[in-house]
Amino acid sequence: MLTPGKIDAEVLDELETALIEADVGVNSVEELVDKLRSGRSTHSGLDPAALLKSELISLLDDCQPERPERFTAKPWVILLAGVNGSGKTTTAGKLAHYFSLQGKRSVVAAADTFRAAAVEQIEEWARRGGARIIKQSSGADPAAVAFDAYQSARARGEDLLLVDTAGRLQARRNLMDELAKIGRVLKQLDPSAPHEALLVMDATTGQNGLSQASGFTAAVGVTGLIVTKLDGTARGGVVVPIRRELGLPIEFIGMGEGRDDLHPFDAKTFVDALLD
Amino acid sequence: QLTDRFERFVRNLRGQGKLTEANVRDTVREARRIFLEADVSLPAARAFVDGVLEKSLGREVLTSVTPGQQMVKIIHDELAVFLGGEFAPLQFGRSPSPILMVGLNGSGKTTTAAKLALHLKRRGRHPLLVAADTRRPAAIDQIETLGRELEVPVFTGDRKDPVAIAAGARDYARSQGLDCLIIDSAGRMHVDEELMAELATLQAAVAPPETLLVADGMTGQDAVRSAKAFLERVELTGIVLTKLDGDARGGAALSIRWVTGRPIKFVGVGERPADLEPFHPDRMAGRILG
Ligand SMILES: Nc1nc2c(ncn2[C@@H]2O[C@H](COP(=O)(O)OP(=O)(O)OP(=O)(O)O)[C@@H](O)[C@H]2O)c(=O)[nH]1
Ligand SMILES: Nc1nc2c(ncn2[C@@H]2O[C@H](COP(=O)(O)OP(=O)(O)OP(=O)(O)O)[C@@H](O)[C@H]2O)c(=O)[nH]1
Ligand SMILES: [Mg+2]
Ligand SMILES: [Mg+2]
Repeated sequence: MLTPGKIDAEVLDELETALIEADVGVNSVEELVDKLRSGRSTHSGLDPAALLKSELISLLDDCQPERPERFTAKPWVILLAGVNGSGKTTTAGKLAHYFSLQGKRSVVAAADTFRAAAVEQIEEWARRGGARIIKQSSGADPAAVAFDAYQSARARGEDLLLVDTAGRLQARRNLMDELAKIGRVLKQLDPSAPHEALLVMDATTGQNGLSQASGFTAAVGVTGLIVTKLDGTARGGVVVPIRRELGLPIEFIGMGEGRDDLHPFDAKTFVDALLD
Repeated sequence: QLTDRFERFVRNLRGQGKLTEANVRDTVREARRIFLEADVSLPAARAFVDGVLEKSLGREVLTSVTPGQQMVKIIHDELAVFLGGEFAPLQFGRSPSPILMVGLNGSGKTTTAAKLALHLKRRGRHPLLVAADTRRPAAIDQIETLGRELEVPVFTGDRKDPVAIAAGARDYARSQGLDCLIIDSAGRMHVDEELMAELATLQAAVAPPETLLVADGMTGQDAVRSAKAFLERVELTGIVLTKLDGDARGGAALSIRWVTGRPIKFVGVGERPADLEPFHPDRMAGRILG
């Protein structure tokens, strides 16, 4: 008869391995499993896997998949940021589409003015998402594009402004300054903007995800995460240490390259996948 | 950094006496933890630590006056050897010789294709970039823009099928006296059967002497899974690890090297065409160990 204090060591080892392989990271895994081993879990039950799942669901569950404060400002501004290739541009299109199903009209700011064909790419995604696009010539100041887009969305009474930014690595000081400037410009237009700053993170990211989260938060006040490419074999477990250390919730997940492949975060589904 | 950590670890183990066999085993376990923190996939970390370190952390360390330092040196050296012994150049066959770029979504294939074009151009070759990604929005615009900036020709063709595009590119290269094709393919999930089959078909049709797996340098545990899956479906002859201009430890280098056995040929260290470097195993070892 198992009790939380007497969990089979072999079972715990298996769970430890599963969590490590899901990118939860050595430190978090040790703390979670030690908690079970020592019977300090606040959940009761006999099955260690179920106990662990309960712990993780409590940790990651934000209890409000559809934020009630969203769209309480007009336009509601969502800034998308993240490292290169994480899925920001694709996600911008998906978000426009997602909110259009709720009757919201979107404007997209093509604020990646650096990368080859970034504007052409987001133009197509804005089209797919039924959103209007604001862009400027290549090499333009991204903050200026964000500024223009805000003014335009405000003038037309649109519900949502999605600001797509260029990929950047948090270790690159000048690029993080550029992102901070975009944030400041939006703040000047609306003191509560950006209302959401979402870090778009590839599910294959390892422990560098923690450095990403803190670096981007320092630059632009990240309010939540979007984990993309969960349709692969990566589980995105680095959100666990990010949640533990920075308190950031997961808002959405990306499950493919199509415009419908975006879902509001559900802790139970996510944690089940983490351990399977 | 690492030396301090090991010295401290070893000091705790030793107490007053000499280091014991058991201490060495504990140290090996500590090394594995360090690898996991550096994002080395668990099976790769185990294989390397158990297979390589156990035998080398022997008597030398037990009798050393600075065992911590000694252990770090052995781990570093073994890791560097494992990551890539002899230098592995790009492989070419008869002109126009194809190089096929493959990998997961967003790993850096298109950017790396352009980097390779510049690299080869600077070495006196005449590359043709081939826009065989027919899926991603503005993928063709992207590679055309990069080609224009480098003054490297880009073949786009009017067909929707990558195999037809590659065939058209080869004919075009011959007619223009271009000696190598850099074929950019669409990003894909290794679990997407349709896309992996498409890739296998493309490779079979092109028969490239060089197929490069382009992998994101900040990949964590998934590195072994995805690299293994690509290896099972297509011939891989080399690896390019991208985005190493960040602060990721880069444990994926060990993971991918271990599971594919293929040489890491280049690393991406930025977004510009010049930001491509030949792989230095010694430097990578130091980076992984932190
Ligand atoms: N399978 C899968 N692919 C995705 C997902 N999200 C994005 N992608 C793909 O990932 C690749 C990169 O997506 P982008 O939207 O260009 O990423 P980005 O962050 O805007 O890239 P940069 O602007 O260059 O930093 C593309 O091939 C997308 O189709 C996802 O959830 N699943
Ligand atoms: N910082 C940095 N960024 C890189 C590096 N290599 C590529 N990138 C960036 O990573 C992002 C994705 O690069 P792409 O070349 O579009 O990647 P891809 O593999 O072709 O993407 P898909 O075709 O959608 O699968 C872009 O923002 C590139 O500029 C690198 O070595 N360092
Ligand atoms: Mg983008
Ligand atoms: Mg590409």
